[in-house]
Amino acid sequence: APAASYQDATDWYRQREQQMVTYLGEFGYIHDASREAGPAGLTSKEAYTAAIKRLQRFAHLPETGVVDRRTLELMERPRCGNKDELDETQDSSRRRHKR
Amino acid sequence: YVTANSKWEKNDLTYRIENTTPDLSPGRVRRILSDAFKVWSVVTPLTFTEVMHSDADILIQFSEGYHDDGYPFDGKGSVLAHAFFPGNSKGGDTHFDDAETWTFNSTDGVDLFMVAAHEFGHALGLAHSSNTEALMYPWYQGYTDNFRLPYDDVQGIQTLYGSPSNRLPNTPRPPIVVPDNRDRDRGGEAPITPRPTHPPTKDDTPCTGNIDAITVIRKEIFFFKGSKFWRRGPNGLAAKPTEISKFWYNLPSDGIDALYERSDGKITFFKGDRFWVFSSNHMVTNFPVEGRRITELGVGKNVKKIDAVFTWPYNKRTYLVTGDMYWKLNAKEDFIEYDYPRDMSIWKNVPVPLDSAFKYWDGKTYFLKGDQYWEFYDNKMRTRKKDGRPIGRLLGCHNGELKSDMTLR
Repeated sequence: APAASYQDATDWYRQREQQMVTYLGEFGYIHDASREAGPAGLTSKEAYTAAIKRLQRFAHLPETGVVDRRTLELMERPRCGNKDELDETQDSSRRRHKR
Repeated sequence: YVTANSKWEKNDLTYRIENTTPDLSPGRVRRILSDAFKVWSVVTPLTFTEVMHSDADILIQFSEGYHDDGYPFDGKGSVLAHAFFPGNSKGGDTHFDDAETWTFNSTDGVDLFMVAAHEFGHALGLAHSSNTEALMYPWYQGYTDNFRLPYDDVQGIQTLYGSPSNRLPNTPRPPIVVPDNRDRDRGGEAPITPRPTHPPTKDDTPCTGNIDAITVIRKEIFFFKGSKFWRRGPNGLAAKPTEISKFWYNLPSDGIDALYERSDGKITFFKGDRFWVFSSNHMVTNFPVEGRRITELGVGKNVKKIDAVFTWPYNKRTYLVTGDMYWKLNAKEDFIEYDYPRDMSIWKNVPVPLDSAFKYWDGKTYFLKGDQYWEFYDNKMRTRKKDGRPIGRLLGCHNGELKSDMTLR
């Protein structure tokens, strides 16, 4: 539904963005350390956008990098609580190594 | 498919169902879970045997909200269940959110068979697959009649355990491969060892470690062990240790678990499931002498004590630590933030369970355990060195004794 005012729209978007950060952290798209330090810390805007894109790629959605309608619908879907992306510190076999 | 970094190093696994959901009869739940294990046993050499009263590799439970593993459930919808990758302690354990309506072969709720089969995939060492056809795809896809394990999952599990013809002779093997780190992989946790008790003896100086609590109050470092505390300021060590209860009246006389200086200058002490707030060395007005329960701060009812509390200079927020979990207090320091507890592995290389932690004069955070301490490197979210350093260096000890003339670095 169209927002009643610009302020409503901004509040709505901020709320969704906060939900998105929580979701991305909970399911491994933002590293736990970044999640603790917060958006002002270790997670840049670029990293946040890249995390949304990784989620969208994993779920086979268009990689828009923003919290769009399809992504919001995906977040509403019931799912397993385990992470989708293993932190590289968790999975040594997937780490990059120098030759 | 994606595999985790641990697998079971034996083929014959046991599981125990600790409780069932009221949505289905216990007998039905047992059959569904048994069938969910069969999904994996028919394509691998693995066998699964239910045990009733003995220890088991995989513990299964239905629970709601916070349930003592650092990953609280979120009520109906969204997260349905989770499982830990193979490992010791919690490894393999599988938890279902009992706020869901569990069903079998019906659209009127969440199908227990499909979710259990997925979760057991994690319990065996598979992570989430991005293949939408796969059982290990993270989003719930509803129930399927005559379910057959998709090819992606068969490939994944056989990468770990081989096909049924690869069955190993039934000889005793080491039970599990334990990852050499305890990162947040739901693959087990660091062993929890009880903190030793410290009867006050003449030889029991802080230099031997096992500090109960430590903090800086008005530029003096206070460290607590047993019934006493020591204080060291910029001019050196106070002459003698002091009995806690003779300085902070009405605190338990047998020692404290943790303390910190709040942003308003008051001091909060933790002991067991209680906390007290002092202004200087007097309890704040109208604060109950017996203390308030830590559940009033929002931590779970089954948390029996706080191991450590510290204010992290990076964001000036206060954290409570118990075992392998931690909580962040809100800005007013009167309740925990949403989305906690979290797993202590986020604080990379910090050992658990901690003895204590604090923010030092130098603006850095130090974690203490046993006779060692670790300095935390905020920008990298890890300890500066993986190994701890002797605690005596931090407290100003020389040859195992506190030196009064030593000033801290």
